[in-house]
Amino acid sequence: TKESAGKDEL
Amino acid sequence: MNIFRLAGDMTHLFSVLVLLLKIHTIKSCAGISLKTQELYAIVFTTRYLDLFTTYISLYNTIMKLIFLGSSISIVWYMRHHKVVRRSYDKDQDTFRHYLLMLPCLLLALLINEKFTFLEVMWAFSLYLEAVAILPQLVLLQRTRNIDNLTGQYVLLLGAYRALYVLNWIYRYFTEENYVHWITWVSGIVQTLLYADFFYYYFQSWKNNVKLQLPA
Repeated sequence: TKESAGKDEL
Repeated sequence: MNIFRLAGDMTHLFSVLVLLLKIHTIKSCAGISLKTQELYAIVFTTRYLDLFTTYISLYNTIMKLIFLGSSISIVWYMRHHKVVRRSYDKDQDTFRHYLLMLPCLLLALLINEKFTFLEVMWAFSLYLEAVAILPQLVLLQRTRNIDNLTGQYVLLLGAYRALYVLNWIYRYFTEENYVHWITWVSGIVQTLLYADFFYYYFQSWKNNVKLQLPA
């Protein structure tokens, strides 16, 4: 999802 | 996942392995800043709170657990292991790292993607990670003899940050709606902090002399 893109990084 | 991101994660993993190798096999933490290691333990604890709320992938979960577990165990070794703790340069490692935490927390309360507990903690972890290397860099400058493993550890950490910047550039051009100002700005600040170290590291490597930072 758009919102969590980036939160998939460490 | 793109190649820069994967390479970034792998260099991060290698940096941790180098440090664990030094601690486990040589039983020494000379030249390593406990202050920086404590900050990293706090960084990963506050960032990975979403382990309990969001599942992204098995890779993501495993890596998070590795970074959490390794950062906490490194702190434990440096503080409590009866042999390792004796090699800790306590008198040189005097950076008042707790003073970095308050401004990071205030900044996270002011600048975040959403004013929720998890988002504020996430922003806090990014701001704190950006400056967490400072005690280590100060210690390197004070330690006259930087051993190879310590130099490689900091080099790998810096490479990990630089690869993440390339990963953001790549994602910005290949993904729609991929804009993350908080991550980017704190990540670029963090990478710039390594610039000076990189410079002296490559100088020493080129001239084939032992790494020494100017006082």
